[in-house]
Amino acid sequence: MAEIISIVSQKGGVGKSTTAINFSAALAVAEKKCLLVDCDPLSAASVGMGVKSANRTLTLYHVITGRASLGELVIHTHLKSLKMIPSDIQLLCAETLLSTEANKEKVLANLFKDIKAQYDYIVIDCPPSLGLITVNAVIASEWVLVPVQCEYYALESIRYSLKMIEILKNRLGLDVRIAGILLTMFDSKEKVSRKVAGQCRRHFKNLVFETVIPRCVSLKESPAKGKPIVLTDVKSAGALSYLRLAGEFLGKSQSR
Amino acid sequence: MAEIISIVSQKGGVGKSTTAINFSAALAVAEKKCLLVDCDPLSAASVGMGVKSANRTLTLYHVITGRASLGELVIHTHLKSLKMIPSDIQLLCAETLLSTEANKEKVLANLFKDIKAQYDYIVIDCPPSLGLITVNAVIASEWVLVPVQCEYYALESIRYSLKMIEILKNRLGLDVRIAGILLTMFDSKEKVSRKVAGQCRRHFKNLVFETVIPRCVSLKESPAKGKPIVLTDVKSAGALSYLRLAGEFLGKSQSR
Ligand SMILES: Nc1ncnc2c1ncn2[C@@H]1O[C@H](COP(=O)(O)OP(=O)(O)OP(=O)(O)O)[C@@H](O)[C@H]1O
Ligand SMILES: Nc1ncnc2c1ncn2[C@@H]1O[C@H](COP(=O)(O)OP(=O)(O)OP(=O)(O)O)[C@@H](O)[C@H]1O
Ligand SMILES: [Mg+2]
Ligand SMILES: [Mg+2]
Repeated sequence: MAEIISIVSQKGGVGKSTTAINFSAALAVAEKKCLLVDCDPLSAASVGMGVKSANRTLTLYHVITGRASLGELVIHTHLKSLKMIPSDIQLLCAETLLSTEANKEKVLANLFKDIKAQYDYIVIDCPPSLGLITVNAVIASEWVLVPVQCEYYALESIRYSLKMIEILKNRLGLDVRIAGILLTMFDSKEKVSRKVAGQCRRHFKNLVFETVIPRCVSLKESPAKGKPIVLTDVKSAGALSYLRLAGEFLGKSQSR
Repeated sequence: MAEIISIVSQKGGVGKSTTAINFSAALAVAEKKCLLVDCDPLSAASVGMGVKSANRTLTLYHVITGRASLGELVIHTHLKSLKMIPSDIQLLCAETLLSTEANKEKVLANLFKDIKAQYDYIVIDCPPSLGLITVNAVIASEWVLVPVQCEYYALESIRYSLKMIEILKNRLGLDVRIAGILLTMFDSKEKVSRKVAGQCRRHFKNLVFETVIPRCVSLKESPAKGKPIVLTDVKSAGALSYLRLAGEFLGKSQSR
């Protein structure tokens, strides 16, 4: 039965989509059957996996409005054990639609029930907000992974993301756990980067993954090639760090 | 009578808050009376101006709920002709509150009427979304400035921000104009950066500001000092580029 992992941060540009793509690809390289679900209306994860918006006729919007099932949206990727559900700008309307549903916070959780058995892991990329789409993703999940850019503003925002998860857990009695706080775009030459990483580890202790994602040009370039970094530059520091992250996470998941 | 400028992009981490702070500070250095309004619940612009969340008793949330006037929220900054209205996480609740108001899209525009006469320019920092707070800001504005990070994902997102503005203009007959598309975090040594900047200029032509904001470490460091870059490192490439941007914008604004 699949474990679902949501990639969540209200702060923008911290590496959520980059992590969703490359973490799910690294799990697939480790022979896990994976599904990447793009829940951001700007569809960065779909663009980064080379899915052109023109080919998408059925989207999550159609599933939420009951005109298609989640299974019909699944497409293949360049990796054998990684499949994907792309996003679309119409998802913006889904947020308004969801708000009128009776069980508005559990729509995604109910939709995943039909397909969960086919995968080991499902990774959900969320938009930079704590709106209804993100709340739906967190409620459907066993784990939440919170990326933090090693820069000043991002530090403040972790508190809010963790607090939101805590509130949902208490209000709805969820079993969701924090997979970890992931330091991203770390540059050992920059003072700000070292300072933020240090403060994050001191403050959040073993909630922070040991694996750190370095600032790496290949991670910026791989979306233009429409493939995860393990396929565009497997020897890069970026690719190695995401493979290490998958290993560290699998250790936590299997000891659950 | 003040002209209001909203800094808008649905894409996260493109430099909205950094631009809001340093553009308004550069206008203040050019002897314009300015007000910086932080409309992002994560309050990056407030944090970047050294406003501690503990000292904020009255916030925009209190104004929207009718318990205070906008004028009561205004605080001083380190620059004589720059004042500020800080934000607060309670603004997240404002979005839900706004949605029940009769004139839900024009709440901010009505609130600004009382204070507009006291300033030459009002700069509004928006969250990374096109929700009700951002829609309110655009409807209250004469100009919209759209920052674009010189990286692959950000290019796709410009279309959506410009489209949203177009839809609002047509639906509500607004007079809002695009101040310009601002290229940010440009790094001439990176191929991706040069490529995205070139594509942006080819596609959007003279909608793109001539001024480009370079990737500059001092811009990352100034928020930790709680001051705009013109006060922390005035000789830096970052400070010079925002001073040039203010000059370029004033040319457009005065010829309106
Ligand atoms: N480790 C890294 N090194 C260098 N660049 C990176 C790294 N991680 C992400 N990036 C780049 O930084 C930018 C922001 O990353 P990304 O879009 O993944 O963040 P996000 O949190 O998903 O943003 P949003 O809030 O808009 O959804 C992108 O241009 C991406 O290519
Ligand atoms: N020109 C620049 N050079 C280097 N770093 C920059 C530059 N502009 C912004 N930054 C840094 O990049 C990060 C993102 O910038 P910022 O927070 O201003 O973006 P934003 O669009 O406001 O993000 P959000 O979508 O979360 O509101 C911050 O850590 C900031 O300090
Ligand atoms: Mg993203
Ligand atoms: Mg911001």
